[in-house]
Amino acid sequence: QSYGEERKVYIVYMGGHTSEGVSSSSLSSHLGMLKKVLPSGVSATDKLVYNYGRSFKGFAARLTDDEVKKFSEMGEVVSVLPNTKLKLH
Amino acid sequence: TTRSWDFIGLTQNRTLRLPTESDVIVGVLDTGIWPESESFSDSGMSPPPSKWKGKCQTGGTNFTCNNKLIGARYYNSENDPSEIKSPRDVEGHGTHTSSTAAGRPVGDASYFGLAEGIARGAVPEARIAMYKVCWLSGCWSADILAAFDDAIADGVDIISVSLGSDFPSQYFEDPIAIGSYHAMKKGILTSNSAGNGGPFPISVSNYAPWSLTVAASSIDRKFVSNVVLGNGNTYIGISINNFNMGNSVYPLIYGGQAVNVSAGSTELISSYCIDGSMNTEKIEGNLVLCNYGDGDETIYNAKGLGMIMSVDDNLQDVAFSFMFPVTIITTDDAREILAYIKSTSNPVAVIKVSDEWSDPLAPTVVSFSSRGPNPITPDILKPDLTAPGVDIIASWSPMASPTGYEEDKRSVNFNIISGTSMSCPHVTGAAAYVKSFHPNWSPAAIKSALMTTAIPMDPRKNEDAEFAYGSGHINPVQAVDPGLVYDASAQDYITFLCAQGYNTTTLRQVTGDNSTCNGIGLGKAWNLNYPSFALSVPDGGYATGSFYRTVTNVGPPNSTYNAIVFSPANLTISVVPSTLTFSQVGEKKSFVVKVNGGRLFQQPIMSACITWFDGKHSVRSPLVVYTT
Repeated sequence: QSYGEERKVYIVYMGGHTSEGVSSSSLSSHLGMLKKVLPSGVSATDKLVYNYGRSFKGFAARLTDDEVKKFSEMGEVVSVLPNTKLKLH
Repeated sequence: TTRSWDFIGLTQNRTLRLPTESDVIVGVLDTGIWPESESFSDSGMSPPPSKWKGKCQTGGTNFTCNNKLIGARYYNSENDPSEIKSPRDVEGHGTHTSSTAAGRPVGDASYFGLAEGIARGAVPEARIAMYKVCWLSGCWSADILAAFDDAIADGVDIISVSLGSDFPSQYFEDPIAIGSYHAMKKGILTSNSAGNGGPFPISVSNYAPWSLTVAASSIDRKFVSNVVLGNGNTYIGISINNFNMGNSVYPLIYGGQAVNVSAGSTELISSYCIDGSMNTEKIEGNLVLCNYGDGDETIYNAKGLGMIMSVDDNLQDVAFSFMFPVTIITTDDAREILAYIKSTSNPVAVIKVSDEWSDPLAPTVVSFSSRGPNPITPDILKPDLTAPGVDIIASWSPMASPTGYEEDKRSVNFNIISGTSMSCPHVTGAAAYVKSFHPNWSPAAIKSALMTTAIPMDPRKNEDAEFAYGSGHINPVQAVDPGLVYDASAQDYITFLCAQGYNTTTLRQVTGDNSTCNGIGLGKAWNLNYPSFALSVPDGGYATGSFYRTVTNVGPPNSTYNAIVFSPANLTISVVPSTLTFSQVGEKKSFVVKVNGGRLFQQPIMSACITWFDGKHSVRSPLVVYTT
């Protein structure tokens, strides 16, 4: 894989649930977003690490730099965060 | 813990305890938990409250939950192969923090006989849910966010997070700030450690205004491990030393006398006992005097009998434990010991087993505790308050090394460690205690109760003042009856975020509702209904500001509070109105605090405080003014 094509875990944070409550289809909705961005032939289910849907919206997935850029430009995305390592205090 | 809860007034036989304590669920994001620990026994406990929606993820191992440890999950986004996939704690930290907050009483707890007593948490009847987000490789942000997502939905009441990032981030780029924001929206308070980046300024982490940020301070127990020389002189050392060397004395050398000449080392380098710099043959069978560093592993691996390490006086406020006899002395004492070594042909010494001394200076904020000001919002004072975080004994994973060294194969059920990780669960436990009395209080109200009842700290012992200790030292018993609270709703935080520069589009996404920033311009954070006041001024600027606040009466229906202002001579502070009269519980009254301090140059911190007093309740808020 060339530089930038390596897949790393990123958080795609999409904020809170609307007043209608938790969408039962949040998983399918997030997988749909992933499918739109991933190249054909790459399984969205395989690249999805977490579906955040119980308390807020978003997901974690293994993405390339290009895919991160595409998600960052989406209106419904609040922030795309790298999977950084935090430390015990 | 065997001492810290008594030290802060939450005694085991307190009369103030309600049956509703067992309805409180404490969620802990940490390294997992050791379910077999006596601290998590469910003897006599009823099944979990009906609000509990969580689960026990056994991971195919022999991990089980019970009526005390009601839930456990693990998150492993990077597929860390170093541990079995289970919520089981092989590091020790999560077992320690969980038992500190909510552990059940365990008699005869000790670390090899040290800190002996009944170990207990603040709310022994409360439930614990563990969310394992930290592995031996670290704590990944995707896992932390997944844990928040679950904990909030599972129905926990308080979330405890004793970890953080080394670098500041904007609120919605920080997984803990994001998670704790959504927790706050659901009525769940998050208690966070302030970090161990002190004593350097602006080192505080976890500074979001909707969470509680906890500094670490000492308790009145200090572990002292003295050095006795062959000439009879005794020097005070600080360490947790359980190794009994008996009444004999042992040969003593100076690290600088064991130079590894073939490696090109010098006396100066080997005086720090750096690995590879020393002639190991000279170390074996000796006690070694070293300058401050990581020399303990060098000396241990070279079969040294023990180590006496010198350190600056201001770093002697915490005791560490080691794999063999070690004590930490001052540089002045090290000079005297070196003079003794050089003065005699047969220098000898012994390191004594730790004594537990009473520390009359406690509580003081420990040097390593991270300091404010707040790196993102300078007008929100952080840390919020301080709690015991030095030399705390609590339950431990018997699979984990007690000292953190892989070579240390000893297994313990209790361990003594220090950090803001240890102070955070003290505030978690205190918040759970308040929650058991006031199940309907908002996160901001519980936070306010803990902050405004905190015991003021002495700035003569902490030169960073409020940047070290915030509102002061936690006082959980008084926090149950604070008199007034500074409440804040999710909407109040949205208004705050608008003033911080977040736009309507972003905030609508974050909140999921129709929030708007219309009519709210960029500005200071002075109008968030925060239980403390901070006025940051650019260097050479004018210290002028007005803070608008509203307090809610949670004390007796008919009460009158008067404002008492303490301020240094160069600050003028007025509170308008200066009297607040209430006629019912839940009634709200507003006031404005006006500050004028003239032009300021290079002003580190000026401390003032505003106290509402009704003759019984003292509702105290610190006010700080400083230049950025």
